[in-house]
Amino acid sequence: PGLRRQEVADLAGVSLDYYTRIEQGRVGEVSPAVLTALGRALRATPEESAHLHRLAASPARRRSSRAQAPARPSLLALADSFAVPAAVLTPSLDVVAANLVWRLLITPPGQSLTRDKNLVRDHFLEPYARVLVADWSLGARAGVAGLRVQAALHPHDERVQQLVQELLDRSEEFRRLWSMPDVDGSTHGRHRLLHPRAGQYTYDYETLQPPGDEGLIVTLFSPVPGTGSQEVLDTLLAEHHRGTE
Amino acid sequence: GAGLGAFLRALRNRRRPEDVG
Repeated sequence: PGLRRQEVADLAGVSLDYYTRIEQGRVGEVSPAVLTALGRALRATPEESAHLHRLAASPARRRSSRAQAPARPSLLALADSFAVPAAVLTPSLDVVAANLVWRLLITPPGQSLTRDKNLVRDHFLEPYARVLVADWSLGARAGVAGLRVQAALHPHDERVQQLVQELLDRSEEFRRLWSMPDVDGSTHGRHRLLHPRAGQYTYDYETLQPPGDEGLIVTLFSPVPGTGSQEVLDTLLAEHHRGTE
Repeated sequence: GAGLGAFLRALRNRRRPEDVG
């Protein structure tokens, strides 16, 4: 299966020795031109090619990783200002803030809305994820792809590395996906949730990253028009307001 | 193994048979 190193080296126009040393991590800095040629030789998608360049960036040029930086109050207010489900995530995909509709949509029935959540850990290890997420495998791929990108951006972030190790230890499905090179669809896509009471929620997710920040991510789950998904949010909000009256 | 070498190896191992030739 796959290509031999010699074939990759030939296709990319580099020597076998040089390619081998890159793969073994024995080359200090790989030029962007070589990375682009390798990506082409391996028929990398644009996202995969971008990931090659991200991984090769020298540590000094990588984003600094202040793990667990608290979210600024104004970022939390930003999440609250969206009418669609919105959350602020750390590089390890811990939810540090989420607006009310996000929490109503995601939280298992009967559990506290403020409970600590990690999107990838919960997806693989929480039984409720198999109830809520309509296409669990699609979500698993997207989660692993997103975590792979974050691990590359924050190679010294202990939370990211700990989470990867925990999931490698505890989930065979995670181990299988982590061994593959998938980075596609890590920042956007269309998914569905099956809320036990409110019904099917079809959404497009997008991620926004404030520039020059601690690596915090704002993620939005926008309902797809014509799918009845806005009504799901309306139902959950009405139910919540009845309960708090 | 989330580094460049591991990612290249995974891409190389993934390449589908119909691509080779």
